[in-house]
Amino acid sequence: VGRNTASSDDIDFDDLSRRFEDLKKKT
Amino acid sequence: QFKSTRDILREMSRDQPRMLAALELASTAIAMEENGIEDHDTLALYQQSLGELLLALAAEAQGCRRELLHGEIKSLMTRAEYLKEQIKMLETQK
Repeated sequence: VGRNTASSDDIDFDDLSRRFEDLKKKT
Repeated sequence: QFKSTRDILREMSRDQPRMLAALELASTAIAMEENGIEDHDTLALYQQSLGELLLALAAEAQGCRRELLHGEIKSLMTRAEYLKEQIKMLETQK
């Protein structure tokens, strides 16, 4: 129950965004 | 399994040209990396692909495609982070 509702979202967008921003920084 | 996930996603994304294009970019980046081209161009392809895929994920409704896309993004992110580390190491050695 609730698996298909927005409140059960298990995606950590903050983490993905942070990793993506790190990736874009110059080496 | 990595390839098949991308193939399934491609099949499920025929209605989304931008997502298809981003998946193609990811395939190109992986092919370049596997051919030993571990440079900024390959990293740029990963970045471009991930940028589009993250936008697609944010807009995607709950369901199978969303879960597959999430898994694909995590795999690509890990590959890109590893590649960036490799590039950094090579540049440090120079």
